[in-house]
Amino acid sequence: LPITPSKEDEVLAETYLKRFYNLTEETGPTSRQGPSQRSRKVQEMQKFFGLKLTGTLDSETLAMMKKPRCGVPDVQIGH
Amino acid sequence: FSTFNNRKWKTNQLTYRIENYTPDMSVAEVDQSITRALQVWAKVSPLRFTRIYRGTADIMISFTRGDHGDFNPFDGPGSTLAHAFAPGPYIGGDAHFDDDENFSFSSTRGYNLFLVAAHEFGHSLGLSHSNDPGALMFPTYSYRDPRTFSLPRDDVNGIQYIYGPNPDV
Repeated sequence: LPITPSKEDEVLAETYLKRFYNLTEETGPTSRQGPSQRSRKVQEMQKFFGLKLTGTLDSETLAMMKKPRCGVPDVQIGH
Repeated sequence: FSTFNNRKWKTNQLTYRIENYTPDMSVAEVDQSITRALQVWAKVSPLRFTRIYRGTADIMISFTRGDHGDFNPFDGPGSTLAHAFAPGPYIGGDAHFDDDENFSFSSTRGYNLFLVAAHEFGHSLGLSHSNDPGALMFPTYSYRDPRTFSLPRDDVNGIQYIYGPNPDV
């Protein structure tokens, strides 16, 4: 369902994506083309968990982010 | 299943050491949970595990909380339950359990240590997260009865892809 995430949910998502999907701080001018890095990371996460690829923090995505889990990143990042 | 770029142990004879214990369970319960969790993988692969009580083991097991010196701090109750490192020297293979969680032996309250440990040891042996929701290596915790647990096919395929099947079966 489309929802407006609370401030807490935004913080949770930010922490989650940084930790498990290598979301980095975006600096410099904002690109006018294509989705944001955060949206791409949300999609990456949604794809991994077999969720609908919306690129936004819908209720299913937030519910998955709130589940207890292993601390190893889902996407392996280089050393 | 997926792997850490095929990182694996060069030997099938691995050692493990339990460095400390959680207050949530008795020593015997922790020992049994850890031993069983390793046997889950030994049953379907050529890997064999020997416990040591001093010195550095391939798989060092500890209960810890918050910032514990590996640049991957735990986050208090809930969310992250544990983590483990892919095969390798030093911290490689080690498994850390967040002692801000409530671990259990056989009840459905808290997080079953056997299930969490079996997942983490999958990482210690070279498996990354699976996107199969039924797999042990799926990243989120879900309770299943430890008494009747059998390693799901995706995980068997993963460990046998890395190390081959159990030659004794």
